[in-house]
Amino acid sequence: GDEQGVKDEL
Amino acid sequence: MNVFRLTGDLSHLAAIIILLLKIWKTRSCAGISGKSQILFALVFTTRYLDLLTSFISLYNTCMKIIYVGCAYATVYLIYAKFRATYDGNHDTFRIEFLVVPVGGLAFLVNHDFSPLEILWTFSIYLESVAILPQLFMISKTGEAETITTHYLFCLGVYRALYLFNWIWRFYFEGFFDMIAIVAGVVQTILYCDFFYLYVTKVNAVQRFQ
Repeated sequence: GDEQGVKDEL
Repeated sequence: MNVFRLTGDLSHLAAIIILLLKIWKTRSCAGISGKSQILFALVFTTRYLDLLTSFISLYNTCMKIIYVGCAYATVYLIYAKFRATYDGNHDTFRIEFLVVPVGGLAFLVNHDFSPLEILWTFSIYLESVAILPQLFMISKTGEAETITTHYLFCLGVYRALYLFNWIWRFYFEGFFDMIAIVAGVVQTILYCDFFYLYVTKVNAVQRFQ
């Protein structure tokens, strides 16, 4: 859950 | 992945497919705002640029490709294939009034001042208001076909379910993304008036006014 990490949400 | 996130994604997918099929089956895009659809295509394009830079999961990649593909297919149907049926006279919302401020905001308020991150932020902000041309069009003509209201309902439900997803993730994963949450709340609020009309009118009379 870091702010600019991998974005798994669409 | 939790149940809210999954049903949210499926609701989003349903909305996109409903609209595409409606236009395809009726050979008409009357009552549909091409401008909202252009904005959604822009939203998906700027958000899913990470398809080129990182792999998250097969689910993630497939859904992104489907969303982007359907968005462009919808724009193509409205502005090319069934252009004659496009109700341009009633689709008069000035999208630059959305895109320019949203672009400015994405530059000012973001998690990281990098091109990809700014474009992602832009897409989040833009998605929250992208339906406004469609809602404006309906308020102008005073009516919408039932299937169009189903499309809007699914689209609104999707973001509302994402809110529950973020509440879930906050409690069970300690995750929260302020930009996504604030934009998601704004987006959901924009659908509230419509939700009310949908529940009280659409199921009673088959014509939405």
